[in-house]
Amino acid sequence: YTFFSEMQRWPEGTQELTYAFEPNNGLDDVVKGVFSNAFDRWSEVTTITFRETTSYESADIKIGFYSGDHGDGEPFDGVLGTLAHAFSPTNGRLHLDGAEDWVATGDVTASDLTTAVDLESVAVHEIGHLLGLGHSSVEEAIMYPTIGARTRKVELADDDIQGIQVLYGSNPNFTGSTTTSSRENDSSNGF
Amino acid sequence: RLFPNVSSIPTWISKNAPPGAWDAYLNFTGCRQGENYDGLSKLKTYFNQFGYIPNAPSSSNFTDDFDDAFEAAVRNYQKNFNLNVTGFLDNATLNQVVKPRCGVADIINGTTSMNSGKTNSTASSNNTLKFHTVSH
Repeated sequence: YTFFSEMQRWPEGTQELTYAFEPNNGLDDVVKGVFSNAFDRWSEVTTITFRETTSYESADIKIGFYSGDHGDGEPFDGVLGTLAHAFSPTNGRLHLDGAEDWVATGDVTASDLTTAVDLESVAVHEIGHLLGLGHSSVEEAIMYPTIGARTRKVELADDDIQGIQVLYGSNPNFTGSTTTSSRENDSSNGF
Repeated sequence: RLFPNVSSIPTWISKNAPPGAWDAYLNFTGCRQGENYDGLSKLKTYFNQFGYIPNAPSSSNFTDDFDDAFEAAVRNYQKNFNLNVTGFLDNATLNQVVKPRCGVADIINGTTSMNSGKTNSTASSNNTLKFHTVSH
C-alpha cells in the first residue's frame, strides 16, 4: 500500500463522512446501492462510517458520472482507458467516466459485452483514494491501478486493510486477520 | 451507459463494442531505446499522465524519440507492475498499458510511488515516506 504525499487523511476524530450523488445524473436506487455496498467494505475494516445525504453541496464526498472534459483538468477519454478518478483527502470528489458500459449488478464476468465494467469494483478502488490510499503494486489489492473489463474485484486484500488501518485504525468489530504482512515499513525511517 | 444488471445489456450493443481508448498502443510492441517511432509521443503522454516522466514538459512538446528519459519511465512502470524490467516495450508491458485503469497517477509529483513489487526494494518519496518490501 502507499499513501498520498504527506499522508493526507481526513482529520483526526472523523467518525462519519457523508456522501451525495451528482443531482444531474439522476441515479436510481440500484446504482446508489452499489456505492453503499462499496462504502461498507471499507467501514467493516476501519473506524470511519459513511452516510448518504441529499445535500450535494455540503456532502463530504461528491460522486458523479461525467464525460470528456468535465472541468477538473482530468478529462475522461471514452470507452475503457481511464475509468474513473478520485481526489485525495479532504477533497472528496469521485468521478466516473460516463462513456463506460457500467454494470451495476450481476455477474459481469458472464457478459458478452467486451467493454462491460463492474461498477462496484471501481467504486471500492476510488473510495480507497478518497480515504487517502495511493496505488499498490500488489496485484490482488483493490488499490492496484488496473482492472480488466468484465472483471469483478471487490474484496479488500490484506494490503488494502493494512494500509487503511495505518491511517485510521481498525474497526473494533473487525475480526479478520491482517497479521500476515506482505509489506513492512522501513523502521529506519521511523514510520 | 449504466446497466442495472448484466442481463439488461442489449445483444446489439455486445456485438458492436468499440475498441478501447488505448488499444492502438499495442502497435509499439518491440520499440526500444535509440530509435524514433511515429506516434510514440502519444505513449509518452500516457506515461507522463501517470507520473512516470518526472519534470516533463507539456505533453505537446514530447518527441517521437525513444530517449533515455522514456526508457527510465518504462523501467519504473515495469517495476511497479511486477513485470520483467527490460526497458523496452515488450508484449507484457504493452498488454498492461492498454488495460483499463484508474486515472489517479501512480507517482504523484515524484513524492508517492507504488513500490517495486516482488523483490526487496526501497521506494523513496521525498524522504518522508519510505517503504521496504519483503517477499514472503
